[in-house]
Amino acid sequence: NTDVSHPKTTPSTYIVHMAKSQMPASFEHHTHWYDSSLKSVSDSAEMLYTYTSAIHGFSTRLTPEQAASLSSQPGVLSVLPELKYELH
Amino acid sequence: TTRTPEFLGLGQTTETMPQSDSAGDVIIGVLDTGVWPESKSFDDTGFGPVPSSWNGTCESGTNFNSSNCNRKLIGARYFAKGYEATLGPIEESKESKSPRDDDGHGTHTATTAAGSFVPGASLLGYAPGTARGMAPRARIAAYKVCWVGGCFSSDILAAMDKAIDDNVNVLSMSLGGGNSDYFRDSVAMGAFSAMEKGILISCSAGNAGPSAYSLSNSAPWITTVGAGTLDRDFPAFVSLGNGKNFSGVSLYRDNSNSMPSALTPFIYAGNASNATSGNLCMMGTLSPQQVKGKIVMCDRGVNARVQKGAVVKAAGGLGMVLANTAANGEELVADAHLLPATSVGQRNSDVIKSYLFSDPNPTATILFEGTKVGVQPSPVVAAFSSRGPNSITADILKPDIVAPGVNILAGWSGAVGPTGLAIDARRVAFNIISGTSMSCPHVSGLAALLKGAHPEWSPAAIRSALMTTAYTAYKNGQKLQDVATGKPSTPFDHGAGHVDPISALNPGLVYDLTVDDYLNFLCALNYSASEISTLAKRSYTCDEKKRYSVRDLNYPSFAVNFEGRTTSTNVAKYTRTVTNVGPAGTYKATVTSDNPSVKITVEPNTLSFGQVNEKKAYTVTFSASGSAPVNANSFGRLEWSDGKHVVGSPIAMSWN
Repeated sequence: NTDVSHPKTTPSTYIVHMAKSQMPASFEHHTHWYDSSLKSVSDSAEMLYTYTSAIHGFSTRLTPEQAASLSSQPGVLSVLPELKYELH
Repeated sequence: TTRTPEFLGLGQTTETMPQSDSAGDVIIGVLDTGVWPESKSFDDTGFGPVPSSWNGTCESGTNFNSSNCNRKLIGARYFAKGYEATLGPIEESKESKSPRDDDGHGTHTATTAAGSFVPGASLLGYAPGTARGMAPRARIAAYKVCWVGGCFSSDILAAMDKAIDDNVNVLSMSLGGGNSDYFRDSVAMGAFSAMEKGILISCSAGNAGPSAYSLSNSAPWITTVGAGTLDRDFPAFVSLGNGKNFSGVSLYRDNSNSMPSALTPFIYAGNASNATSGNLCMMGTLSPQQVKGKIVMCDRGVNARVQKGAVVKAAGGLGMVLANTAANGEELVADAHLLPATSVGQRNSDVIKSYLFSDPNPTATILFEGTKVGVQPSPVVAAFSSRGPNSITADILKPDIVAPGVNILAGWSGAVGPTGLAIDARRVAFNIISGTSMSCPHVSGLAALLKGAHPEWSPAAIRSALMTTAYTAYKNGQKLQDVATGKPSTPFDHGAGHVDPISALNPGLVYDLTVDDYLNFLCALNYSASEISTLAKRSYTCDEKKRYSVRDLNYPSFAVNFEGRTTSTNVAKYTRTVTNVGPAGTYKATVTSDNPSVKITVEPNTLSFGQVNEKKAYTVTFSASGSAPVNANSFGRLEWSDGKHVVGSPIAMSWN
C-alpha cells in the first residue's frame, strides 16, 4: 500500500512518559537516554520538547507502529497520543 | 474587569483589601492565546522590582520583544512546536509566532486575573467604570499555547513545564480537553507537578452545561471553576408591530443610526432561505431579495452568534433578533454585533415566532437601553457552565466553586475586533465576553490575593478557604438559582457556591492536603504503579495492607454515592481533618439535608482549637435506609461555626 495517508504510516505527535528513576547508569543525562530510546524505534524522529518539571519525558512524531514499539522499551511508562484542547 | 470587584465585595480600590508587601510578589501564570502588552491593564506604575524568585523571561518573536514586558507583565513565552508539527508552519501574516495575542482571549483572562487599574474603561460605552483585575498588585506571566488551529497538549505541557521552573505561584488555565483518566490527561499530569511545587492551579470547568457529567479538569488537585452571572445587564428590547415588547440583550453600538426608529419589515430566517438550516443564518444561506431592508430572526446554534449578524448584514438585512432554542433556554449572552441586533430567550422567541408566522406583514424595531446594574437575582449559575457529577471520580464533588463568567469586561487584543470576526474592523481596548474561561481567572486572581495575604498557605488551603466561605443563598435567604431551570441550583451546578473573597481571607478553618494525601488518593483509585509513576513522576508503592479510600481525601466537599438497588441500609463514612487558621475557638457542626431518609451524623460535633495550625479530625456518617431510584440525587450542607466564622461544605448524595 503506497497510500501515504495510511494511518499506519502517517506520523503523529505522541507524548512519551519515562520512568526517570529507571535510567541506566550508562547515561550521563536523561535527555541522552530519552534520545537513545527514541532512536531505537526511529532513526529520523526528533524530540519536539523534553519535559523535566511537569512530567518526565518528551514529545515526538511517530507512526502508530513506532509508538507501539516505543511503549515496550525499558523505562517507557506510556506513549500517549497528542490531544487538542480548546479554550472555554 | 468593571463591576465584578464591587460584586465580589472588593470595592473600587484596593483600600478595602489588605495589601501586604507580599501581594506584589505573587506571580500568576496564564496559559492562553498570549498577551497584548500595550493594554493599559499591564501598566506597571508603582510596581517594585520583579520578585527575586522569578526565573522566567520575555521571549521575542513576531511583533514582540523583551521590551514588551515590564514590572507588571514580567514574563511572556510561546509554545508552538507541537502545533506546527501537526498543522505546519505558523502563517506569520495571520498570527504572531510570539507571545503576542492576536485573538483577545488571553489578554482578557490575564487582565481579569491581575490587570492594573484603568479608569474610564468600557466596550463601546457599555459596562463603564474602572477596570482592574482581581489581584491588581500581582505580577503576570503569559504562556501562549493556543493558536488559530487550537491548543495542543505537547505545547501545553511544555508551557506548564516552564511555568513551574519560572516559579509562578498560580496557574490560570481557561482551557480543557474532554474527560479522560488523570494519567492520560496532560493538564491533570502537569497540574500534579505544579501542585507539588506549591502552585495553585485554577481551571475552567467547561461550557458544556447544563448537561450532567459535562465537566472537564476534574482532578482533585485542580481548582475547577464554573460560571455565574453578575448583577449587570445590557437590555435591548424587541418592539413588534402588534405593540408588544420583548426583553433581550445586546452590546451593539449604533454610531451611524442604522437602526430605524420606525417599525421595519420583519422576517424569520427560515422563511428567507432555501437551505434546510436557513433558520440558523449560516454563511451564504439567506436570500438577499427576501432579507434586504428587513430585520431577520435567526435561531441560535451551530455557527457563532456574531457571525449570524454578519450574515444578515451581508444579505442586506437591517437588524437581527437572535432566538434562543431549548438548548439555551432563557440564558442571554450579549454580543457586540456588527448590525443592530438583540438576543432573546426561548420563551420570548416562541411568542415572537408565532407573531411572525401569523401576521401577514410583521414589523419590528430594536430599542437599545445601554447598561443596567443591580439586576436581581444575581448571581445565577450560567446555563453553559459545565455540571457534575464528576465522571472520572464520582466521590469527588466538582465543580469546586462558581465565579463571575457572564458578560465580563476585560482587556482585549488590538489585533482583532470585539466580535473576533475578520470583517470586524473595530478595535477596542476592552471587550465583553462570556464563558468559564472568564470565571477561571477570577478565581486565579482571588487565589493570588489569598496567597499574598497568607504566603504560608498551601494550594489546598487556599482552595479550601475559597470553597468553605462561598455562599449558596442570596441575602434574602433564597437559594442560588440556575438559569437553565429557573430553580435553585445544586452542588452539581455550583459546587461549594459562589466565591466570596473577603470571607475567604479569614476562613477560620481549612481542609489542607499534602502530596502524600493525593498519592494515597491515587492508590484508592487502584491506579497501577506505572499509572502513578506517569502521573506523579515517582515510584510510589501502595501499601497492600492498607485500606485506601477516596472518601479519606481531605476535600472540602462531600460526594456520597449509594447503591440504588438495595433494601439494606447504605452507610458511607468520611473522615476529615480541619486546621485552625484563625483565633482560638470552639466550632459546632450543623448539618442540613433535603432528604430525611438519609441520617447524617458528625462525630465529634464540637471541635475546640487553642492555637493556630492545630488540627482536629472528625467523621461524617451517611446512613441511607431502603432503596432509592437509580440516578436520584439529594443535597445537603455541613457547616462548622464558632459564631464568627462559618466553614461550609456542600454535600451531594447520589444513588447509582
